Amino acid sequence: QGIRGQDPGPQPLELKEAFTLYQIQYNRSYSNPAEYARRLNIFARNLAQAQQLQEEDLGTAEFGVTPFSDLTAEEFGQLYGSQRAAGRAPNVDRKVGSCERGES
Amino acid sequence: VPPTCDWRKAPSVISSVRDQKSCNCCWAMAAAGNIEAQWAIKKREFVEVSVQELLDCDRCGNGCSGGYVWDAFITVMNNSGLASEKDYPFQGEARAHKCQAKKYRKVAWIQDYIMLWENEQGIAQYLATEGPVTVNINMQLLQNYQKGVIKPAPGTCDPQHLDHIVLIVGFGKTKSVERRQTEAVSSRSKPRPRHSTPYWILKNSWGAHWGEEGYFRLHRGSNACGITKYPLTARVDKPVKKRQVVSCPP
Repeated sequence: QGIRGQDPGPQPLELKEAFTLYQIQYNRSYSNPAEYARRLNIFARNLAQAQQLQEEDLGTAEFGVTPFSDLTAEEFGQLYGSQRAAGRAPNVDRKVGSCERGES
Repeated sequence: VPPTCDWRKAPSVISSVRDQKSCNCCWAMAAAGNIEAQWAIKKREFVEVSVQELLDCDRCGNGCSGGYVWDAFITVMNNSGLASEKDYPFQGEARAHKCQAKKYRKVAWIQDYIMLWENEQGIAQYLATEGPVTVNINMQLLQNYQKGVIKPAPGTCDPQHLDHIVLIVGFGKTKSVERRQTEAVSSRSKPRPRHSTPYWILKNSWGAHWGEEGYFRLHRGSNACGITKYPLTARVDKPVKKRQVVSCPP
């Protein structure tokens, strides 16, 4: 679960073991060794990012491995973020419910 | 405003956590969850409404590339209601011009929708007395989130950049000594304040295996991740002179 219990962060072998557990838990497979290596690298960066988020958080949140740990932040944003709802939402003072996107 | 509120504890008010999978339809799932909860509270009848109908009948085109909650409410009003999830099940893809609204019986309908004031006290009061509300947030901190109350450090989780829509279903406070379970005292961790932390309980649409069984908690009282910008809710009951008294379970 949370990465907090590991000091100071997984070693390469541990990282690979953690990634293998992740693949089993979330049923992930990659089409070729290059893709596997790329996702492993992203996974490692996300673990480091999670550790930093936990350091910075002022509440009780715990960050660590999640279903999205093999995605870059960009991929995560594209797959799960509602781009239309992104900050450029239409001016709600105008006729709420318009379909025009991003019209200022 | 009561000190705590959790609509999940009220029987048959909050439907099960949905999973949008590869379809960016958080807006439709949040709107559906809002309508279901409002319908259950005001009509005392549990229904699960069709998200797919919102996607197929969406006025703004491809609902799987994002959308707005008000668009969902207008679509519901235009179609005079929504079919059930059972009759019109989720397919995870938007089929524009495949609107089958007329084909199925409506199981819920709305009279109107409103946007609440941009303040957390007002949102909490509405939540406790009327029911769950949809909100737009910045989802930046959610990719690696596992559990607990997120309280963003100043300068993180830009409240102006909103890219996800979820449903507030309650609020509460951590116990003053609640700490992270896996907190290991290490030179790298700053000591956490021990006072209790007020939080919102938010229903997400990434399946029950994410976060706290599909939910997450966000600090309340600091407009964390822009939560106060677009609080929207459908109204299912006609305005009546004598208000029906409802209250959120503590």
